[in-house]
Amino acid sequence: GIDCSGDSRMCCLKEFFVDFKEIGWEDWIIQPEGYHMNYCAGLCPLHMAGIPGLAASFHTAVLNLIKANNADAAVDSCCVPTQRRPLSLLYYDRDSNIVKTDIPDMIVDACGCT
Amino acid sequence: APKGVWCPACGLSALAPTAQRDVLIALAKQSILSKLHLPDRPNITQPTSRGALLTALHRMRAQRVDTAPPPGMPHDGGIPRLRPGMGVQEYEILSFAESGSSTSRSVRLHFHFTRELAGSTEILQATLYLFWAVPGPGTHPVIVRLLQPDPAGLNTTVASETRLEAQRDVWATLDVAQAIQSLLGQGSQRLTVELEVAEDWGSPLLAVHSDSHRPFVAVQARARTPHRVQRR
Repeated sequence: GIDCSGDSRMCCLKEFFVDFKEIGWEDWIIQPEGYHMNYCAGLCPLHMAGIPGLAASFHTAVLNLIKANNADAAVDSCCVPTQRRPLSLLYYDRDSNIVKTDIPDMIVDACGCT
Repeated sequence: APKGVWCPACGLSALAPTAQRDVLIALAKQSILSKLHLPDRPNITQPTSRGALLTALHRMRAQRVDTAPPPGMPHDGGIPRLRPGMGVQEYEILSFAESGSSTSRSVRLHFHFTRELAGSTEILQATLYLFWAVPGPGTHPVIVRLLQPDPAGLNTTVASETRLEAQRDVWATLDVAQAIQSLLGQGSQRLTVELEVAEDWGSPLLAVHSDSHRPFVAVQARARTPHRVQRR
């Protein structure tokens, strides 16, 4: 994966941190202090689309869906997350109970082209 | 994303930086609330004191150590664990007691569980923690009743009754998983526990009002996975 930097327009990982104190959520979310809502953006070179090796990747289902819905999309490819991890939260619910949970696949660590 | 734009993040770069930031923060709020099955951010009216929370966490850790199998044995507290990365959300919930009606020989405690738990989760384990403040030497029997509302919701019926022996100041535990699962199954969100002592201790749980000995229920739950058809 490529971290976005400078003026590259390639598919890359854009880091974005939401500080719970800044948005007034620090009273009900005990931990952590914020959420790394990184996301993927940028262009995927055309020659990446339809690479034979892709058939073996786990993006095949996504690519097939795109093909099924939009035939000419097959000549393009998307910048998508390739690595994700859970967001662990300790928070108060509406009954002032204390809840700990891990929300799966909430933090993007790397991006790539399908 | 604006119409005609290929992917949700593509239109972002066309916005001004402040507008981008506002869109992303709104998206972050929406995704966290939806994953926690919350319609809106909770308004905290009774934050738990730090003392009560630390005591509860300490008690739970001690309880797990006490019930851990011998070294070398896998330790999962008897809960059927999923392999990590299975993508199923699990919860650990601490619900602290609210005092209900009491007499010189009995006291009622209420534990609330939110609607989000009902219907969408299965209870893996639930333990009631009670601290006895015994008045003196000897054995002091305590009757613990789990009450649940009757179908009309006007009265309560006894779901289970357990007799415990208190000999000294100690934390006692009681398995309440079945009672909570049945409560949630009936759409109720409140577990009521009644404690009654044989002789006149005064209120059997003077400690109810002290932060470091506040009774609590520790629940481990797992989101129900929708029925999936595996295509081979």
